Formats: sequence, C-alpha cells, structure tokens
Amino acid sequence: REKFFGDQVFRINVRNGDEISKLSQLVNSNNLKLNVWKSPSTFNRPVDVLVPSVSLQPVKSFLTSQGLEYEVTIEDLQTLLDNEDEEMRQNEG
Amino acid sequence: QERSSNNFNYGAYHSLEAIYHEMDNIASDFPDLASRVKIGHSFENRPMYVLKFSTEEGVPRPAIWLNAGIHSREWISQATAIWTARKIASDYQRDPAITSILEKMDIFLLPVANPDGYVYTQTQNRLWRKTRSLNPGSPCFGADPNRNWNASFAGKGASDDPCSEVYHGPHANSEVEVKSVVDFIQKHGNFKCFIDLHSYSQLMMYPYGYTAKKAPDAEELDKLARRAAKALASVSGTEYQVGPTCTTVYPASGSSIDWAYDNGIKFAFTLELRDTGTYGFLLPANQIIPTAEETWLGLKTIMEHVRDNLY
Repeated sequence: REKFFGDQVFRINVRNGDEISKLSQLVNSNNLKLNVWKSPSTFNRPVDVLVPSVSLQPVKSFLTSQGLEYEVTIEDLQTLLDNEDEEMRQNEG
Repeated sequence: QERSSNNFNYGAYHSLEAIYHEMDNIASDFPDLASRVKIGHSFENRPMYVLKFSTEEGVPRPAIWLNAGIHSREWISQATAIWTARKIASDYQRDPAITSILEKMDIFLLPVANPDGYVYTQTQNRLWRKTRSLNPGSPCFGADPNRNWNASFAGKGASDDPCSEVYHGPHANSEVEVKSVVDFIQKHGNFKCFIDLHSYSQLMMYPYGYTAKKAPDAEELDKLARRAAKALASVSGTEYQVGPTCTTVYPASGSSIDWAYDNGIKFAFTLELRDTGTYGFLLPANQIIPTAEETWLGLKTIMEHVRDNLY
C-alpha cells in the first residue's frame, strides 16, 4: 500500500495570469511528482496540491522565489489516512 | 434515520462488496420499486450495477441518470449515492415530490462508476483517481474517465500523457466503464437528466466544459442550478458556486455531462460536493450524512424541474 508519510497539501493563492502560468510550470514538472487536487484556473480559486515529502523543499523554494502565497492545509497526509483506516476498521467491526 | 434491514451504516465508508450488497438489499426491501441491474463490467472485470427505480414496467419512460464515483478517490460521492438510493426508495409514497417524480419517470442510480479505481483506493493508493486500464508502452495505468467521453475528445483541459491525472485515454469510450454507461443510455433512448456527483469544493456546474461558448439552454440551466444550490444551502448553509464548467473551474473536454448534453439530455449537471479542502478527499465519515442530506435537496429540486419540464 502506498504510504504518504510527511506528504503535505499546499493551498496556493493565485492573483493574476502571470501567477497562474508560473504555477502551471511548477505542477507540470514531472520530477516533483505533484498531485494536483484543484488545478490553477481562475484567480479567485485557490489551488490545492499534494506535495510528496521529498519535494517539499524544492516546491517551497519555488513558491517563495516566485512570490506565490501559500499555506499548508494538511500537515501530514498519512495521519489523516491512518485515522480514516482506523474508522473503517471500527465500522467493519 | 434511514430505515435499513441489515444495519448498513450510511454514516461510514464501505468496500465495493458492501455497497453492492446494500444495493441488493434495497432491491429486496422494495421489490415493486427498485431492482439492481448489471450494465457492464470494469477493466478488471468487476460488475457495474445500477439501481433502477421504476413504478411501471414496459416502454422506457423518461428517465434520470445519477452518476457517482467516476473519480474513485472522491469517496463522499459514492457514500452520498448509496444514502440517496435508500432515500429514494424509502420516500416513495411518503414524500409527495419523490412520489410524483417516480410516477412519471424512472431513476437510474450508479453509485460506483469506477469500481476498479474504488477498490484500488482501498487497497493500494487512497488518492487514486483514474481507471486501472493498461496503457501499452507506458508504465502508467488508467485514464481519467471524466475526460474519456465523446465530447470534444482530447481537447482543452485533458492530457495525452498516460501518466497524467487527466489523461483522456487512447480514444473516446476507450474505458469500458464509460462505454458501458454510454451504451446503456443510448440503448434506452429516453434520458432527460444526467447528474454526475464529484467532490470537492461546493460547485454546481452545467455544460460546457470543453468550450467557453454558452450552451443553448444555459439560461434555464443556470436558473435551475441556482434554485438547487439554494435548496441545498437551506440545510446547513453550505454555499455552492454556480456556472458552466469551463468558466467556473477550468476547461475540461470529454466530460460526462457535455456528452450527455450534446446527445440530447438537456438537464445535465455536475456537483462538487461539500469539502472545503481541509480534508482533501478524506472527508470525515461523520460528514457523510450531512452531505447526503443537503445534496438530496439539490437533487430533488432538479428532478422536480425535470418532471415538470419534460421535452
């Protein structure tokens, strides 16, 4: 089973077309293995991206260097998954 | 609290087998109204079942298609669908609105449109979205079943990279799960409404996704979507954004509701169910029933409008 230890979800706010294209460049980069949950589209819609733990540093550096605002909405995805698994096990019981 | 003969917990997430078993139970509990119909199979040969709600046998009556779980990781959609199935059955002859809908129309409900993906999310990767078909020459599996319909296939907002989350597949209807639904709907020939349930981000959208061009019925669809969103919000204040897919979220070609609309099913909507993003695709189970309850009012508003505006 795939594990997500230390993986985080970033919510990135985009304010203009330039920021959307910068962000598209980031999410299209294959080597970072990003999983886009909400794509860059319109300005008033934040973008949610699952960032694997190994890519946290480069992604943070990219966002900071490009002046893109972001916050971490899920600190550790595996913790959420473990809770969900536990809940499912209880329900099965 | 919904009646249930077998203690199925609607406030919990379940395996595919448990959902299929509960569909069977609903059909047994309401033999004069509901039946479980196999419409095809998945790539890995799992059956695809719909629940058919009908009060009259014979010539296909005007019908409503409710679709859920096309993106397998969006678990709230499958959970909402199975709650909705029980709700339709138990409200018939109790709620005048649903009774009158079912006296005029049939409802077909597909709770798990992507069974392989759903099983994969429970056994291998919780965040899986696509089907599990093989892509010859690529190490990556699956296609996005909501980019695989024959509606401006391979256009904007879809990828030709099999490793992408929005890979459109080698050709329209290449995914057997999509083809099964297309074949069934075309053979039936009298569907008037198609609603696809997704998550997350609280949106109610109508065609088109593949173009920013306005759909001919955009005005009516917009008004109806706004009424449905208002009804939905009346339960606990969940606010939905309303608009065409292309300009409300992003351009997306090959989507289910665009195909439905271009094939004469006027009342075509996509709902993105409740989830602010705090939980991503892991909406806590204690929010399943609140989500299903509010969604139900939105669905009912649309279905009542369809009943009163058959064409």
